[in-house]
Amino acid sequence: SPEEKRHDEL
Amino acid sequence: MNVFRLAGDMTHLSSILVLLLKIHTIKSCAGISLKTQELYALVFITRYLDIFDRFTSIYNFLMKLIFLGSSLSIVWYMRRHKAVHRSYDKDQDTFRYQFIVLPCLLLALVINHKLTFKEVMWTFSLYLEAVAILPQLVLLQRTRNIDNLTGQYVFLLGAYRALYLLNWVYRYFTEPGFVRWITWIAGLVQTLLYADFFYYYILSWKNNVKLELPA
Repeated sequence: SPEEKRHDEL
Repeated sequence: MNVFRLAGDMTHLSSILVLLLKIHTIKSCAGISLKTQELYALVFITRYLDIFDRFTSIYNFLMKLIFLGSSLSIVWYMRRHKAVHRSYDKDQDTFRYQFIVLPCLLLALVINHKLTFKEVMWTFSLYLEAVAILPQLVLLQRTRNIDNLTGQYVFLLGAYRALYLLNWVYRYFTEPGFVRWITWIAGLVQTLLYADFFYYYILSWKNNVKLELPA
């Protein structure tokens, strides 16, 4: 989901 | 994961290692702002609230643990370790937290992706990270004698941000629909704050003289 993707960086 | 992102993370990690090296082996935190370090600890705590319930990769998970652990241990050293604490330039480190924390919190409440606790805290951490270096930059400007490790620490932090910008440019052109305005603007502001420091750092390096920032 876009929300999951939003948190894929540190 | 692209090469810019990996290089950015490794540069970030190196900056923390340089600081820990200074603190742990020389037992000195001279020239280091405790305020900035506490703000970074707050950045990692509020950003990684999802550490146990959102799993993206083992790499991310381990890096989150390292960032949390190292930032908290730096704060512990500067506050509780006797020798390290003695070297802390408390009187020079006068930046007020509330000038940074409150505006970031308000902004995160107004401009965010979703009005939930975790999402607002995550957004707050992005805004806070962008300006958390300010107390450190103010302290540097007041320090007549910036030692090499302190200079390298700030340089590596700035380099990490610049590499993240390249990572976003790369992702924008290679990943369809990759757009993250909040992250980008906060990241751009953060990188610009280092511009002045970079200028004097590179100048001192080129001329082989000790780093000193003009008042």
